[in-house]
Amino acid sequence: DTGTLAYDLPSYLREQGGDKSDCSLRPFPVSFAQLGWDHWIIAPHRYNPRYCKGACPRLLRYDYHAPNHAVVQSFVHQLVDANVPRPSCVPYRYSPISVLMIERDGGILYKEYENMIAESCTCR
Amino acid sequence: NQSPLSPGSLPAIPALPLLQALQLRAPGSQGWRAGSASGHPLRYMLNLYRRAADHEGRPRHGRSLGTNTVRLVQASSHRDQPWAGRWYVQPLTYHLEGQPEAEHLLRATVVYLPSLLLAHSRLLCALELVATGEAPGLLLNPATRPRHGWAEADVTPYLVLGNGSVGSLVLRHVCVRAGRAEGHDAPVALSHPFLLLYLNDTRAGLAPPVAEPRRHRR
Repeated sequence: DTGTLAYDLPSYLREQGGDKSDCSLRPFPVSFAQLGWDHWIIAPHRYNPRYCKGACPRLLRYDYHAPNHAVVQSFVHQLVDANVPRPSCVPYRYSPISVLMIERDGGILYKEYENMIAESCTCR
Repeated sequence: NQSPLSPGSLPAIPALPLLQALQLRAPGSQGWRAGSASGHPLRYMLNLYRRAADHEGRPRHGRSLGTNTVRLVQASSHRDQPWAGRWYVQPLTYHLEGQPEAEHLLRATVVYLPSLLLAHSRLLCALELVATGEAPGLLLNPATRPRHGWAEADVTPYLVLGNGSVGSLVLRHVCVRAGRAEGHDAPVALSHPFLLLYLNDTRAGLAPPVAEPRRHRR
């Protein structure tokens, strides 16, 4: 019933303003000592995997790269059955990091692991 | 007090390679510290790392090593040979058994110091491949001959023979002292050559190797 949607547009538009609680990428620098891996990982000293947190807005903006399924699920949650959860805020794009490690036999190992830093978020 | 899960009942989900590495390669943290790797090999790998990645570990674009894994292998401990007059000849064996099958060898080099400045003289060093059943002995030539610092000699052909990779590489580190005698034997053992294996780890979760940047031949 587009009438109600149009009627309710102001609150939708307000929401589109990007509420702080919206799904977004947040920093979380962590050291390998905190992860308990510093006795064998010698570089990098700092690692910021970042994470996605926040509610997925009711009208998923294009820049969320949300699949059609998430758009439908969002409508189902609002218009049909609130027991169906809103889509979740999860990482969309990642980038790798390189790690320098000490091996058990005293060797030294350089490795590039993919998908170690979240670069953007999406709703799914 | 659940009875411990028998391995058979655990879901056979392949752990992430990083977690696998943690489980398989992470030396037990019982008093084990990264400090056990030290000296030239550690400094060399830290420099290699800084060339390849920034301070947050992100691989630098265009400066890639051309692969996702580089392993430094140190020579197994040989008794250090005494000097014979001006000469120093040290046999070195690099054991390669136990390399993970998922790591495919792309290139192998031996890194060593062709010359070492001492107080009253200079050491000139070379690497000799020791003859084995399949390959004759020969003197190794470094790709570049820097006046100072490390040289890398390619040994890839001697690591991959017809029947797959060899189990070890045996070299001789030969040095001669040019100039006046020193009051004591030069500390050559500090700069034992070490082996670098450039590998492509084919397990999921490892960054696919980037095509090696084109090297402009001078």
